[in-house]
Amino acid sequence: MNIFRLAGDLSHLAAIIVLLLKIWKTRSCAGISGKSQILFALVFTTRYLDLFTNFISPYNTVMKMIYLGCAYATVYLIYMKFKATYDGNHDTFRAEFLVVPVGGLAFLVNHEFSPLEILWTFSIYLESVAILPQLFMISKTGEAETITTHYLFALGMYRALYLINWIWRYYFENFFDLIAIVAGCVQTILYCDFFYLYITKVLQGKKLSLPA
Amino acid sequence: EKEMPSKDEL
Repeated sequence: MNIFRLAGDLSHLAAIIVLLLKIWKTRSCAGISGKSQILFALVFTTRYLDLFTNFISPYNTVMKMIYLGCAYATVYLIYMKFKATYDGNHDTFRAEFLVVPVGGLAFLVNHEFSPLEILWTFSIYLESVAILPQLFMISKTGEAETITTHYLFALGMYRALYLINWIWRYYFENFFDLIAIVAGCVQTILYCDFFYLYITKVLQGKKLSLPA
Repeated sequence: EKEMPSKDEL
């Protein structure tokens, strides 16, 4: 474990908690893409199948359980408890256009052709594009609540910190996983224009609004 | 570098 990976995990955890609290406190999921949250729940489910069979450390197990629990709780709040506030008219990104190609790619490009490895690879590829419905929704509504932008910033930073972690592990631990690195680069690049807007607008105290 | 599946990561 290195500082970049720990910072990345904490940033990821912060994002997940911020989103859950935002929905719970405001009792509203306005501006939140339920499709992205379903994709994230799918990412954690397919990645943590070895949660009970492959013990790595208490930290690893606890964090996986928190991620899984919060992901499903968020989906529950969006589609069940606060369904009335779900903005389905703007959450129209065709998620199947992500899941099907990612599923095919996981079959073709992986480290080992075994069920667990293919599902892990699927989760890595899916995570890199899972935010697209959310970013698409913001581009459609033309704006985002400030708390939502903080959620997105923390979520985007988590994988950017992981990229630094992989550089660190490459030099100090001779560790190298091309699939995770390439997917992580794609994932972080997708946030770039949001990062630009976040830094130039939200951090200047303005509301994030896109030229509609 | 040897490729290692990054299973110790979240």
